[in-house]
Amino acid sequence: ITDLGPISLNWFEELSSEAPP
Amino acid sequence: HSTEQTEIADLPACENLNPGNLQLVSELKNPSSSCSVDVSTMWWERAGTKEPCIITACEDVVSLWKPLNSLQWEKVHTWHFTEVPVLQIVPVPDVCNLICVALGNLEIREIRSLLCSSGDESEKQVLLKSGDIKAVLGVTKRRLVSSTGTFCNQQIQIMTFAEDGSSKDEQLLMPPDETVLTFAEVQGTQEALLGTTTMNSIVIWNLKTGQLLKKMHIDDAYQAAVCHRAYSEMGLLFVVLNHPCAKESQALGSPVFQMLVINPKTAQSVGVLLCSLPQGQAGRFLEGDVKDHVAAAVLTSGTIAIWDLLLGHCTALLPPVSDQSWSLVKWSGTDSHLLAGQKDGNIFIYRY
Repeated sequence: ITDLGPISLNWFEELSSEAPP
Repeated sequence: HSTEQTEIADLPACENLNPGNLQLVSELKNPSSSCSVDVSTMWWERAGTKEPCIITACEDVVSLWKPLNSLQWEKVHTWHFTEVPVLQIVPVPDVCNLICVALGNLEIREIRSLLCSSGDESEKQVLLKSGDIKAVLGVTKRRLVSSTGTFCNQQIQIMTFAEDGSSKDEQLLMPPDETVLTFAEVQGTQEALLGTTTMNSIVIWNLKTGQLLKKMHIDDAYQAAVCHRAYSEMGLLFVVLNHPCAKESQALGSPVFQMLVINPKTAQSVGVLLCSLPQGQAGRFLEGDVKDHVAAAVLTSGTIAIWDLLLGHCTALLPPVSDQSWSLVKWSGTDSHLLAGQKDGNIFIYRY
């Protein structure tokens, strides 16, 4: 699991703010 | 990452499995005259009382059964289909008195909702969608998601039903540049939806905004696997796929389900668990269902096998009953029961 890169508990909110509307 | 890196769950011998994990509760004896295609459960309200009911489907008829007592069931409604055969029942969570069904020959051509008019309790059906439908799934908050067409003219739509199942609201999700084949809910992140594509990718949407959040290519070792369920935990996605590989090896046994962990931020993934059959058991995945932390599969041998995904090993085996192979397995959406179906239409209900 350490090979998977930095983990964010707020991944859903972060990806939603980065993705095109 | 290849399956070789995956941690292999213990392979307990068959005799160590506790047969008491499954207890027969009741049986629907040959409810239909033709071949059974699907079974499901739902809540149905009559005269102000909500009851957990069973839905059975064969190619030309769908029936609703209400409990008479803990052992017996009574058929209360029947919907007939004379033109296009029934392929599957599509349960819609959080809604009462509404069943959806997918109709077609080899591929889905129509999705219909089945209702009863409140006045005379007569059965009616409403065409919700028609065309080249690739995938359909009922999701929480009374929603139904479907994909139609292929990558260049693909449309992914989400319908929201009213509490009584009548009116609906429609919204489009942004399509990926690959054809979507299956959908899966994400336990722990209610507004996230997962999809698998023909090009061996997993995509994530935000159901509220319709945004496509990520497309993640997974290793070709997982090709042709269907995603059954996903869990969002500690910033990671744990994805349950059936194992498409027919090969049996000394080390892996017969793998039936596999679990991948994906970091949705980086799209990196690795296999973490293989759910294999106990030693001495053979068979490949035919069809299956995953609910919470339990996975059930009908195997090519005609046996049903159950895995606890937290323990990581097979917890129950249900061999064919009365020399009839199992053809269907579904977890009940209304309690902790397992519904097991035979080709001739018999449905057995087990407590797990």
